[in-house]
Amino acid sequence: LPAKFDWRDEGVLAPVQNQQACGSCWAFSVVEAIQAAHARAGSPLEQLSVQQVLDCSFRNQGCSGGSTVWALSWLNQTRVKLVPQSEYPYKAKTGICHFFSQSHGGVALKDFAAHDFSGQEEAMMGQLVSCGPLAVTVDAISWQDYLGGIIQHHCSSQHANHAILLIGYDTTGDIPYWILQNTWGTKWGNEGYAYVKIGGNICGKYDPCWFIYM
Amino acid sequence: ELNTEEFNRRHLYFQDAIKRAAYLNSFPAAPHSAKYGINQFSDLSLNEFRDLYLRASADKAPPYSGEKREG
Repeated sequence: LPAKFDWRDEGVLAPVQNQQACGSCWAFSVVEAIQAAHARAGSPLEQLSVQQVLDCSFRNQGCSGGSTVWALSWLNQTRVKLVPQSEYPYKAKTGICHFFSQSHGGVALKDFAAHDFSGQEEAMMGQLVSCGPLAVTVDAISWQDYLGGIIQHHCSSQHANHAILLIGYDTTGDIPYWILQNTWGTKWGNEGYAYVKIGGNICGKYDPCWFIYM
Repeated sequence: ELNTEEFNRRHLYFQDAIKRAAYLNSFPAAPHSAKYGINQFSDLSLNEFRDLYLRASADKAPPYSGEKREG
């Protein structure tokens, strides 16, 4: 494994988004992972519709919350194509599901896998490098006050409550850390990103973790 | 544009955020350690923050085995 790796250097990530006052992190996490997988497969990077997942993933509750694995299962079972963000823009509130015909252009999920990586950091690094950015859930309760730097304390590994995208890691310094892309805008954290110490399952970052195949 | 009652409530939450940040910053810090302080969420109560932004379910998944999937 390389000592450091960052998917931002590979041109497969859209800029940091802002979910605004809507509990849509689960939808952003899934859509951003699919966008990255699609770009890695050779297509131009295209922002896909988070609002489509928010409105149409029926087992979830839109802005009131949801599950990344349910959203992925829904995409996998229905073969719904995610349309471009420009065609189904984000409104930060739950709306009525808009349907598109199968002939309409879009990106469909081929398969996905969900894993618990507790205690297997190197394996997770390997998956990150070989499979692309990973949709993960974390305990983000202390992130309300976060300004930047490497998070080393103040979050449990037991209460995952926020979905984000794991995009890289850096083990070259004194404190090895993961790089996470959040959806709270660029004014939060390190211009929208959080760094979390590698080791000890801080923030429950790999408990569990999903990665996506296209 | 806030009325007095709402302003006072937000002010209290803001003061709570300052206390929380002081606590979080009080732990022995290694170089490049996280810093906590005032940001766009500082006038929200803990419950408001949780209700608005921490809405992902924690699902169970099988431990990673390292085996390659077929197909």
